[in-house]
Amino acid sequence: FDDPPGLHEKTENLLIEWVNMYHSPQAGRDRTKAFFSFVQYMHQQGILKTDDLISRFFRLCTEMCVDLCYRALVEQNQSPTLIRAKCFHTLDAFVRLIALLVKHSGDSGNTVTKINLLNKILGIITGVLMQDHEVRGTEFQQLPYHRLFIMLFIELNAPEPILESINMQVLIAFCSVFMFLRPAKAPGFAYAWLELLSHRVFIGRLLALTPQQRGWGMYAQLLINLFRFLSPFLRNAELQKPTHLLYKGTLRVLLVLLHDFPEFLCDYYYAFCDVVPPNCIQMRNLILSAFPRKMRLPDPFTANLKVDSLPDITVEPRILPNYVQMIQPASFKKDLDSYLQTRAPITFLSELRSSLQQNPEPNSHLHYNIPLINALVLYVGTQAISSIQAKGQVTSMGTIAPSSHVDIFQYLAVNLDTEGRYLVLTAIANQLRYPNSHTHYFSCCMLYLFAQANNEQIQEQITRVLLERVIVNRPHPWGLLITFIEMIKNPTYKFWNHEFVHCAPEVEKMMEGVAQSCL
Amino acid sequence: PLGPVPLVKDHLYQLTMLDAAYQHLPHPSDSERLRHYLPRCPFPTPSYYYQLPPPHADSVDFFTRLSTETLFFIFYYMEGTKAQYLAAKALKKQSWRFHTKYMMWFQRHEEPKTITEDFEQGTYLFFDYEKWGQRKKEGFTFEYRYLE
Amino acid sequence: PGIDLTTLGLNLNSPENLYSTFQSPWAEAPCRPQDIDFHVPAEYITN
Repeated sequence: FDDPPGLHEKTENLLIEWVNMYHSPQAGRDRTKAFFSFVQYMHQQGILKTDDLISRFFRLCTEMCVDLCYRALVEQNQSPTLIRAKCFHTLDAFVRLIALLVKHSGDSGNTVTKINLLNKILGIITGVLMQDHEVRGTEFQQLPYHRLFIMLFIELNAPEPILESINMQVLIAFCSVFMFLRPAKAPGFAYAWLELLSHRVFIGRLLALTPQQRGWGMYAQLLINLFRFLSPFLRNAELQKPTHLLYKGTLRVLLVLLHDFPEFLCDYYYAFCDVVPPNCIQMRNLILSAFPRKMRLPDPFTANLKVDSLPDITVEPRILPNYVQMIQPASFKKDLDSYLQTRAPITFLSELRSSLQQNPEPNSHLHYNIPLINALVLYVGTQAISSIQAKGQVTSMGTIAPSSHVDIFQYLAVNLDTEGRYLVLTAIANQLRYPNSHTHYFSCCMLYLFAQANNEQIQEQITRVLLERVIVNRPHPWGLLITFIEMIKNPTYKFWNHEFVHCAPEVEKMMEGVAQSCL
Repeated sequence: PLGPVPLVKDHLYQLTMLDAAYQHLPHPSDSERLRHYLPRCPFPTPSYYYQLPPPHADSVDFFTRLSTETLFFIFYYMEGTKAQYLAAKALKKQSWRFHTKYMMWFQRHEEPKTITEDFEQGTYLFFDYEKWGQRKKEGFTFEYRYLE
Repeated sequence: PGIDLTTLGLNLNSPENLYSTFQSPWAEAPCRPQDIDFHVPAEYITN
């Protein structure tokens, strides 16, 4: 609003002038020569006089670039290659101007000026995008914004000393913008957004090159927003084409992460499983299958595999989000800790179900608070491991019970309804990953619940929770396989005697098929 | 128990916007610099054609086995890409040198007795600079002439 | 049952990193060398 009179024309002339200078053969290697003379010109035009004018200049430039693209996109019978060449002719020049201004603003040592200018400009582009997204609705086009963001990111990540010195702040600036433009906020930009997130330069910087893994937390946050967005659509098993493409694209990105950065998935699996819908079995298996590259996994099908004697089986895995904080309210956490220590208050168990039904996910039609269940299960398990170790014992079927920890799991298994029990068993199964102390404890816990179950329905549901994860396409988490194999192989569990294993010919056939492939 | 759920208003709006966005997906070249001379022109080849590049196609060894003309073509037409970089490395492995002043590749036959600023003994690659300047592919020939 | 993840165009057995040639979440194949912008020496910018 209230652009000073004549600013629009002045800006348009400046932009046209810069684009011509940028593309002229005399512009010099990276247009630095052209840039310095253009900055003089901007000064003469008074554009750099105040912060407000600079902001208006960049907003007007962004809007002009966007309008140019919309005009090009509606031109009839133009090949996509030609349309893009026309759009990028201006967009790439504008990106270079921004990059040079960021690099050369303030003296070379003053990184604050540079980053402030970058944040301002990214904020302006984001604002124009959001307004465009809102005003145009389904006519919105991602092309100009996607190009601006990715080319600016690539330019500001070029191997130059001045850029290296501000690289972490540049990454933070872009991650903040992408957080703001997450698919739930700008669904019309969702495909471009995932393209930006998975671009080789972006992944390389955030996950590979930034020291001390300082980009991992930001990248995890972005992925969590992607899962959150997909969740309600994936819950409805039949996916329409647009959602299916986004889902498949997500799988590709996760496969790249599984292959190149398995430790990243190991660290953040918990946060991802909190938001991946429980029926997204293969995607969740993919996340849970990650294991540290330096680790050699023993073949889960090895006969008489001695899990207890594996070197890594007592190692505590790193879990990055602070899941303990998820156990709310504080009074519930206090009672929980007290019960674990002293099995008092005895009412704790009987109130447990209603505690887990407090404020379930909005719009989810669920009756339980999944994040709370996930946090409770993991917390009780880690407390159990500590108390076993405190007694100088090792985790095994013989040492996990009797204990207040297993009391809680057993109470939940026996007293919750189908939905609640499914969620608890899912939370336990989500811990069955690569050899570590959690995998070991929760594997014993799952088998213990199966062996001690006082009715077959619980055993059937435990079987379902494991089986649905085993029968999907690969990959399968190591901990899942060793638990399932133990359950169907070890006569202690009398698995094959159960009615539900033979309840229908196709079920029996499938069970045997799975058993064959496992054994 | 976690079967499908009816989508709420927000989700329906998101789905509508996603459907619209699905009509104009970003293209991989949107994340790459403009290729003035060899823009991507994806052409649907019969499925029995190779759809993927041969394995290790992005290694120097693979490029070293390419013909010199191919390497020159890659070097001059795929500027600023990894292909150009690999072609340059392969040319050097084939004992070509790059003359920065004339932006040309040349091959020395023996260590020159005197090296002048402009010309060194060896085989020079000659090509039609005008045609090259206009990116004319037809008639774009490489001609080797030994320079005494 | 999910999908066969080996059919998504990623060479999952590659000893090298996949991200450096990852073309796009919608692409059925990795980048080719001519698709990847590279910081070549300035002299190579001959056009």
